[in-house]
Amino acid sequence: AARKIVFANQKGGVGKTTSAVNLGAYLAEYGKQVLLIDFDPQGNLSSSVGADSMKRGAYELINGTATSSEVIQKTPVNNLYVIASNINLTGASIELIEAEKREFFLKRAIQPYEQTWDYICIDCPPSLGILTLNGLVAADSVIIPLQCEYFALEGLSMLVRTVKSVQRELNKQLSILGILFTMYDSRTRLANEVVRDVSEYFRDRVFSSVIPRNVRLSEAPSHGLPINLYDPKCQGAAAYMKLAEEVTRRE
Amino acid sequence: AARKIVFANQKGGVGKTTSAVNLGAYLAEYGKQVLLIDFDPQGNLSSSVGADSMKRGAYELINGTATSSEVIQKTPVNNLYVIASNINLTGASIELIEAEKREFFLKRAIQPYEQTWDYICIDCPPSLGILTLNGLVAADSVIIPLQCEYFALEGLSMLVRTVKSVQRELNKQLSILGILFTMYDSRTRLANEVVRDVSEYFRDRVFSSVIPRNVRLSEAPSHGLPINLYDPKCQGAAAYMKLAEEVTRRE
Ligand SMILES: Nc1ncnc2c1ncn2[C@@H]1O[C@H](COP(=O)(O)OP(=O)(O)OP(=O)(O)O)[C@@H](O)[C@H]1O
Ligand SMILES: Nc1ncnc2c1ncn2[C@@H]1O[C@H](COP(=O)(O)OP(=O)(O)OP(=O)(O)O)[C@@H](O)[C@H]1O
Ligand SMILES: [Mg+2]
Ligand SMILES: [Mg+2]
Repeated sequence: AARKIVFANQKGGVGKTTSAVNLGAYLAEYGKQVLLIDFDPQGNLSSSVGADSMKRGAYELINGTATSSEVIQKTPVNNLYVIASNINLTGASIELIEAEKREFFLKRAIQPYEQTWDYICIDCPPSLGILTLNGLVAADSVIIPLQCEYFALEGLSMLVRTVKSVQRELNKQLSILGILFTMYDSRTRLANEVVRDVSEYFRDRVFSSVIPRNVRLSEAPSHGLPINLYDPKCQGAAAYMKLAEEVTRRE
Repeated sequence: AARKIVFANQKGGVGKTTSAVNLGAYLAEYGKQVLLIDFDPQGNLSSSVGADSMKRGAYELINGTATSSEVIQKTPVNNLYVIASNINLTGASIELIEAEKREFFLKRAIQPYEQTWDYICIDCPPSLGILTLNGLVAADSVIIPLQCEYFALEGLSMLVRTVKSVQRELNKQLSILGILFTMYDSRTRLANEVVRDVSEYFRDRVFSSVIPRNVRLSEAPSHGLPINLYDPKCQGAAAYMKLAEEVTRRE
């Protein structure tokens, strides 16, 4: 059955989307069947792979008004597919608040897909609201992208507390697959302090792969391509390739 | 009466908090009486000025369970004060959803302060949810921090649409004070493309001050100091000083 990974961090701009799309792309290059799900109304994951956000997508998936062949789109990478987000998803976070079992919509919706895919990667918005909770309940593991900055460090304890309460009350199988340092610049003292402090505290739950700050990673989405197609020789690509190896080893 | 400025952008990590605290600090240095309001449950604005997040703050402000002297804290900068956010604010976004006139809580709560301050600066979370809507309704102008990256550009039209619908339905006085380019790195082609495209479209609603990427800005919050106290000679400080001049000229 599929391994379901959710990318979560309420701090904004830490590399959730960039990590979901590029880890997904390298897992697909290794021959894994990978499904990306864009559960952020911003739709950045969808545009990272050039998906059509006018088609039915994540919103129609959770309210059952579309079939799987209607919501699943191909991407430019073999073995990599995507369920895009569209503007309807914005309304879902208000609609879901009042629904019964509101945290289980995504989990129920992806159950039929579990046998067909090797990996399902879920991108979330920068909040601990109902869309992210759905992602944490649907997944069996969470990757926490962590920008090597002070505010990102501050938010980590709130995030870990939320993950623990989801594990206790809503999803016993959820585990932290790892903390992923992103936009790391070895020349800055702050980045080295953050890496040292977090590694001491979280030990083996920190990925040994560290994603450097690399402008090619921020250019790729404007071409609708993951980094393995946009610039496979750059440092950012090498780092996500190494991460994909590490994730498959942790299976 | 106070000029009320809200810092809004649903894209995460674009410099909302960094801009609110540092613009506020330089307006205070010019002798303006400035009140910062942290309306983001992450509490990054509060920690940027070393505020005590165990005290009553923004949540107690909107539900009327605290007096002004209980919620207003001093900061290390003369003339600069803050109403901090605390963990209670996380619950507010769920509580407010079901309340009557849910977008007007902050506007009503700050009315008694209008005569005592020259500027009230409101920081919002990375979403277009109920907390940001309260900020847009309470303010008379909005500053849109815009990271010079592709995803930030994508989200701009959704944000401008939201501002226009708030102007039409909830707050006729709301205007866009300006778009502020942040984390600008003149060496990258992408940054120059974003600046060119946005300046062509928004013309005079773009600030001439551009905030460069400058590591000193990301170090300052770990010391609980705005940049005018942490490193007043760095490029980031000079850029926010220039922005403060531009904002006071637009009065
Ligand atoms: N390693 C990196 N080096 C340089 N730029 C990066 C890197 N990772 C991400 N970026 C850029 O930084 C910005 C933030 O990254 P991204 O959008 O992936 O973060 P996010 O956590 O998904 O944001 P949000 O909280 O808004 O969903 C984007 O413009 C992205 O292109
Ligand atoms: N001009 C700059 N140069 C370098 N780093 C910056 C700059 N502006 C902000 N930063 C850093 O980038 C990160 C994102 O900035 P900030 O937290 O202010 O954005 P935000 O929009 O408030 O984020 P969120 O969406 O999570 O509220 C922070 O770690 C901050 O210290
Ligand atoms: Mg994202
Ligand atoms: Mg912020």
